[in-house]
Amino acid sequence: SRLEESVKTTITQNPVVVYSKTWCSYSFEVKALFKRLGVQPLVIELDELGPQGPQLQKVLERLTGQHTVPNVFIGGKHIGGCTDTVKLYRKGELEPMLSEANAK
Amino acid sequence: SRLEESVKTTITQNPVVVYSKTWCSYSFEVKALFKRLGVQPLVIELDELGPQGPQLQKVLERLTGQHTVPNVFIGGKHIGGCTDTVKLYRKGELEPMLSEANAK
Ligand SMILES: N[C@@H](CCC(=O)N[C@@H](CS)C(=O)NCC(=O)O)C(=O)O
Ligand SMILES: N[C@@H](CCC(=O)N[C@@H](CS)C(=O)NCC(=O)O)C(=O)O
Ligand code: FES
Repeated sequence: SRLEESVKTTITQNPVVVYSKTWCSYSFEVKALFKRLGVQPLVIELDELGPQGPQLQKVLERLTGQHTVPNVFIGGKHIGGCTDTVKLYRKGELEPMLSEANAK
Repeated sequence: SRLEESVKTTITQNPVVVYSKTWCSYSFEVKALFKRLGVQPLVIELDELGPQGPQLQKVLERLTGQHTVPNVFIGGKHIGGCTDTVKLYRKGELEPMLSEANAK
């Protein structure tokens, strides 16, 4: 679908993309982690898009199997949610990924 | 109001009360902490009450100044959210409170 193509374009054209909800603390936490690492992700707040929000969430679920927020992509690759991203950081694997994706 | 009275009764008659939302990870985390401590809080899922959910949230905001979830009470006392409860736990202050409120 057109929406699916636009999501694919968004995640391949931006080093780091976070699909988020403004009032969700897990979304806030992952955005704060990137900020601390000096990374400016593209943040898409699904609750500020009107009817397109739930449609985008369905597309993300089709593409990644994940319907929850936050939904994180680095270098076009699906990373997962907040706990996944924090785990990679703690293992020292997140920063090399960010460098490789030219995010830092 | 009647709703305000019912909230006051609920928080005084139950040792631990958590106002929550089923899909919220911070609500999940605080419920999981109590479970690990062997405590069975009274959990009220605000997103499962229909129109009463937002009404209850307004009452909680009037009574505690907090409109967010999770909203935690121990022994009739307002504790705060997830980060507040976890902080008390880490400082060793949560478990004495739970014992005093006969929650454990
Ligand atoms: N472990 C996941 C949890 C994600 C999660 O459960 N997100 C919640 C909000 S905090 C959500 O999107 N809930 C909507 C739903 O479950 O339908 C992560 O760390 O991102
Ligand atoms: N620090 C607070 C954060 C609470 C919070 O922001 N909760 C969010 C959901 S995770 C909420 O209720 N958002 C609704 C709103 O902001 O209106 C806690 O630990 O509980
Ligand atoms: S909605 Fe509460 S942590 Fe996401």
